Amino acid sequence: RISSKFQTIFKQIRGQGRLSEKNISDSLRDVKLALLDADVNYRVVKEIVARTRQDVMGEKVLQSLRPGQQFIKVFHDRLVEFMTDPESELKLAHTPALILLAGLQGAGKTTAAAKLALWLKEKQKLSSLLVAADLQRPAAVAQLEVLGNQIGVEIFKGKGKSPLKIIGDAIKYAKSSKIGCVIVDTAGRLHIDEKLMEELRKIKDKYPPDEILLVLDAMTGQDAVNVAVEFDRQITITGSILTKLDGDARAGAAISFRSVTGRPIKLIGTGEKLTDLQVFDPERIVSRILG
Amino acid sequence: WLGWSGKLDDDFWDDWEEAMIEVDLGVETTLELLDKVRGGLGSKKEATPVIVKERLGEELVSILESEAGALPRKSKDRGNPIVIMVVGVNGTGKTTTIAKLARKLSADGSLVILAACDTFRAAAIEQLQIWGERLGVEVISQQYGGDPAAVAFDALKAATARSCDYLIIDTAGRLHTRTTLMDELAKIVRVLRKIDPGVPDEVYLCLDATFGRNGVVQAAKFAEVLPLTGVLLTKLDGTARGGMVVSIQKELGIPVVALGVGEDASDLIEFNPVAFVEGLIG
Ligand SMILES: Nc1nc2c(ncn2[C@@H]2O[C@H](COP(=O)(O)OP(=O)(O)OP(=O)(O)O)[C@@H](O)[C@H]2O)c(=O)[nH]1
Ligand SMILES: Nc1nc2c(ncn2[C@@H]2O[C@H](COP(=O)(O)OP(=O)(O)OP(=O)(O)O)[C@@H](O)[C@H]2O)c(=O)[nH]1
Ligand SMILES: [Mg+2]
Ligand SMILES: [Mg+2]
Repeated sequence: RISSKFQTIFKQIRGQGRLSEKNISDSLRDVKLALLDADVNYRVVKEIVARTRQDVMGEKVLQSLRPGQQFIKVFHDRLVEFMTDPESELKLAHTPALILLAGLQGAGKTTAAAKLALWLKEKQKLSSLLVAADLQRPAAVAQLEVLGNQIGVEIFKGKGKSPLKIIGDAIKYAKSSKIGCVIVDTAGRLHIDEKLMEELRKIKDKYPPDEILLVLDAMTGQDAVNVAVEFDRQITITGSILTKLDGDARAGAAISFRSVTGRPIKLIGTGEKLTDLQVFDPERIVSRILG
Repeated sequence: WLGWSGKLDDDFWDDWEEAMIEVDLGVETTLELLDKVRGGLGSKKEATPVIVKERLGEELVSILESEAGALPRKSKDRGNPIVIMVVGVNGTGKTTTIAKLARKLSADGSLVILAACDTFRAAAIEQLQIWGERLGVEVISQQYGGDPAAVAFDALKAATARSCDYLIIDTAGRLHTRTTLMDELAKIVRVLRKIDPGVPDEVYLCLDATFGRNGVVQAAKFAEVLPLTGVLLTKLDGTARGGMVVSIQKELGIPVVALGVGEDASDLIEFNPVAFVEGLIG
């Protein structure tokens, strides 16, 4: 649907010798509506449209357009450029490396933790310790245990009620057992829950992670900016894992996330199996969003 | 608060467009309602920001009131258990909301029983069992990997034999794009109807308030294979407002029945259109 919208918008621009102000305004309005339909946040869309208008008016775009070249291709490429980040690989400097997963309830953190452990094992020959630091959700520890058993990765279940203490003990254990990476699964929490956000801050301050990844559901709508801004502001995330991309949500949340945090999306979840984890591909996500 | 400069200028209407899009009402509904209200404003005198807000509110409430959504109440003359099935995509809060429903429905002494028909996801059965223990509600379950329809069948048999008032069926999260998994849900319904052709009484679609437009697609797809009777909108204790339910009611006639506002069993409130709209545009 959107792709045909875009095709018509830019068909009007292509093949015209000179763009009129009206062509540009109409086309930009259609771009705006198409991005909003794809769940990109309103203010982010406004910014994108304003920047595109500047480029088009400033003739930067038009001059780079060869006759017949579609404007949509230029817009698409600009967006891919925007979504690309040289720092999109996992940076695991310490021994053991420490990865902290955080995010809203139900985003896919526990599943992502296990997927990551399998990923590191197969792609980087790095052993992991999965830390069950969600002491709140019923059977959360059991869930991680089942997943750990499926992939032959050890689960650390601490003693006591403090996630902070459990993480500290897990790191000690990983060091003494020569495990390469500690992956911490945390309880889902709202970005506006002061107490739980402070719990994350304390973890981060006491045991500085190599990666702090916001696990974000690809179906998230306008609220993505609120979640992204607040998690980044409070615990300085290093990137995101975007989950449930095996659905048909347009995933405009990806653009919202990138726009308000400047952080890279590092990995994507593409299913419920523990093998369903892939490297983020900016080209594919932009094609999906632009339809 | 919209920075009214004394007239309803472009900025004023842009601010409303932004406010409505940002609560996930979607472009189509937003433009339609703004056009309607703007067009309906008579003389310059009656066009004030307060009037605009009132009119928008009225439009939204009238959409949400067009189909009443309420939790079922077992009547004296109903013999068999009322069957409630909860479905939806992964992670929306189905299992937790079922615990909330169980607590609410058993508050007046009604006998509630739960069926653990998620036989797939890691620790799904244990999760529901813990809720059952906390609430003093029985959970019927079988082994992982088993046929969910078989669990549902046995659960309804048991619920009927024990004269339960309500049977609530938990199902595995699934994307509406997976045909085999959607067929699995239809099969549960067929199998239940072998026992009682009148069930399920309610089929609730659980939707996460943080969802964007895909929530509307989900509703349409689940409605293709199941007799959806209502929406359970969860996680409204966050900053998302769940505006997608307006499109769902408008386009599919499916009402919101209850709202999830937290992670405890008591965090469920019955849907009230006026209060909900206040949350959307208040
Ligand atoms: N289709 C699909 N489902 C996924 C994906 N990632 C996770 N899930 C499912 O989403 C649901 C929630 O996943 P969890 O890992 O329990 O999410 P969580 O963030 O740990 O949840 P909380 O701990 O309650 O906050 C489960 O049913 C998972 O199987 C994905 O990439 N695709
Ligand atoms: N803040 C908040 N969290 C909620 C609400 N409802 C559910 N949750 C949380 O959301 C997460 C997922 O809930 P579940 O009940 O496991 O969701 P589900 O739909 O059964 O998940 P799957 O079976 O894996 O598809 C849990 O951490 C719940 O505590 C709500 O209204 N508010
Ligand atoms: Mg979890
Ligand atoms: Mg569940």
